[in-house]
Amino acid sequence: TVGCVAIDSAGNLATATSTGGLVNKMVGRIGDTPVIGAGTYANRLCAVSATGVGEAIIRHTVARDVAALMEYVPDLSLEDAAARVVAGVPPGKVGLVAVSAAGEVTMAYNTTGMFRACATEGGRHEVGIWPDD
Amino acid sequence: MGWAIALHGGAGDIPRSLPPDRREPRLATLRRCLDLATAALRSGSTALDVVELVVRELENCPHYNAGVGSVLTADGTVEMEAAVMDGNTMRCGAVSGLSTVVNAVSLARLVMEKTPHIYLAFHGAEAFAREQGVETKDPSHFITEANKERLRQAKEANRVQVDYTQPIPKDDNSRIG
Repeated sequence: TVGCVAIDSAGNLATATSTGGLVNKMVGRIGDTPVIGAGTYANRLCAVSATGVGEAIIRHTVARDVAALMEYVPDLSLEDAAARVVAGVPPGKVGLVAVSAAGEVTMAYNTTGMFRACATEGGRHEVGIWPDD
Repeated sequence: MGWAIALHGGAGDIPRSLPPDRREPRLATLRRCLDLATAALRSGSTALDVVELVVRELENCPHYNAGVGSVLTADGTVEMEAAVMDGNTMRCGAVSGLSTVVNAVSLARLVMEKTPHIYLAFHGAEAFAREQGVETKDPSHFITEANKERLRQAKEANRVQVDYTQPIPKDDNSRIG
């Protein structure tokens, strides 16, 4: 699975995710990626793209939950919202990238690693796989 | 606040022993996508255009599980899916079950922009792709030798596998008779 989230200079947020799914999946199986609110979601507060085991991500409506926490919990940072959602999904099953209307960026996962990269106008620039990259 | 971008190429049980020939091409693609995206954002591109641009690049990289390089179903076929969503308008588009469309993410955006629906799947999505004239290829275009091997391993282990799951090491019964 691959995905991208962005906020542009005008403050617009967007997300996109694309995948081949799971190895050896049944024919006809749908994963989280195209299920809006599970693997892919954006509103005026944040944009989220998730990856991992689709069945777990759908059950936990991962992308929408991050946005909902941002919407209903005052002053919660994007990083904390993402961390809470990821912690609620069984270990080894989810990773996500997200960006907020305030320009925050987070890349959270409960797997061994996640191929990830981010950059901000403020100068943050990361490319990594494992937690200590 | 300014612009910001984040992208991923999949999460999973990625072993630290991942050999350089499988690690470096993926990291190089991430860096290239980041450069493309930051240049586009600096020049005023919209967030929606940028996320589509980046995911197309990742779909076109055979090392990632999307587009060419998609993992295989139990039947050895590809069934690709994608989604896009625009935060301001909450407009969104999604597709599933694609076997010939080169960039599923762009078809998802066309569903969002050209239809009254959010989600098209399988033969309906394929028909829409032809109607919209997006690039399509024979399904064999998306199937790599590496993913044939991964499917074989998954079948041998009788498992469905998420990205980067490592094959279960054989327990060598010969040692214990």
